[in-house]
Amino acid sequence: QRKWGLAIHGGAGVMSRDTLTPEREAEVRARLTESLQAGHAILAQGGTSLDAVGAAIRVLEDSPLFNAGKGAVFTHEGRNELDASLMDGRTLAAGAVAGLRHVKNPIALARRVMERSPHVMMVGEGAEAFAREQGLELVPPEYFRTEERWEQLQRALEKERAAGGQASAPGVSPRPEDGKFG
Amino acid sequence: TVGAVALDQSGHLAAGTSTGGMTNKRYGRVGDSPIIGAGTYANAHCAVSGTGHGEFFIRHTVARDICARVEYLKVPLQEAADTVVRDVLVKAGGEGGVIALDAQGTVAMPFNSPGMYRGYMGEDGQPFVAIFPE
Repeated sequence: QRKWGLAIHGGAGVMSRDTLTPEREAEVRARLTESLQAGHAILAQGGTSLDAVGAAIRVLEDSPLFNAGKGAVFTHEGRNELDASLMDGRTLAAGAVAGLRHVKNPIALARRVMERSPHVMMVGEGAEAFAREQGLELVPPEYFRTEERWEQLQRALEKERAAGGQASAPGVSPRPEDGKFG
Repeated sequence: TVGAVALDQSGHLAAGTSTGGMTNKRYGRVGDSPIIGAGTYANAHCAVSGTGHGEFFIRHTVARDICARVEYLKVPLQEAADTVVRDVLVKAGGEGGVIALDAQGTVAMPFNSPGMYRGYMGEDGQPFVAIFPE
C-alpha cells in the first residue's frame, strides 16, 4: 500500500529561542497542527492532494501568526500585497497570483486560475477582477492588518531613514527588520 | 510565507505556497512564492514549497531543481533537497528552507536559517511540528 501524507511550513528566518515566548510558540505549534489536521482529514477520506494543500494553507492564511493572508507584512507604502501559487503534480497544471489586496484566501484564487482560466499567472487588479468573477470572498485591506506587522514596518522605515533612505544595492539582501523572510 | 505539499492515496502529489512578501518592499517586488519552479513545484516524482530570500530561490529555480535531481539523477529526496538548500543556496548567500515530498511518501524539510516553522503528518495522523533544528 502506498504511503500518503502532507508536510507544511510557516516560514523560515531568524527565530530565536530568546525572543519566541513560550506562549507564542504554543500558539504557533497549535496552528501548525491545525493546518496538518485540515489537510490530513481530506487525505484520509480519499481526497486529492490539491484539496489537502489548499485546506492546510487556508488555516495558515487565516491565522495572524504567519506572513500570508491575515497577518501579512506591509510594503513600503503601508499596504498588504499577497501572492500565492499551486501546482498539480499529476498534470503539471499550475496557477499563480501576485499583488492581491482584497482576496481573503489567495491560495483559493491560485487554484481558480489553474482550473478555470487558460493562464498560469495573474497579477494585481486583473487578478482581483477574476476573483470577483469567480465569486471568491473579498475583504477590505484592513482585514490583513495586524499591529505587530505595522510596527515592524515602522521600525524598518526608521532604520531606512537612519541609513539615508538608500534602497538596497543589487545583490544585497533587503533583509526585513525582523529577519524573517517571505 | 506558508506552504504545503501533499501525497494522496492515489499517489498524486501537489504543492502550494502563499505569502505576504517582504516587509518594506517597493516597486511591486515579487518573490519566489508565486513563481512556478522557484518557490513552488510539483510533478509525478516530487513536490516542493519554499520559504526564504526569494530572489535567490528565483535565480536558482530551487523547487524545480530539487525535483529535477530526483527525476533525472535518481537521488533520494533528502539528498536532493539538502544539496540545493544547504549547498547551492548557501554558496549563493540565499537563506531559507523547503518542505518536499516524493511519490513514496518520503519527507524532507531542510533549511539553512536559524529556524523554520514546519510540520508533517502521515497516515497514522500523528502530528510532527518543529521550529528549530532539533
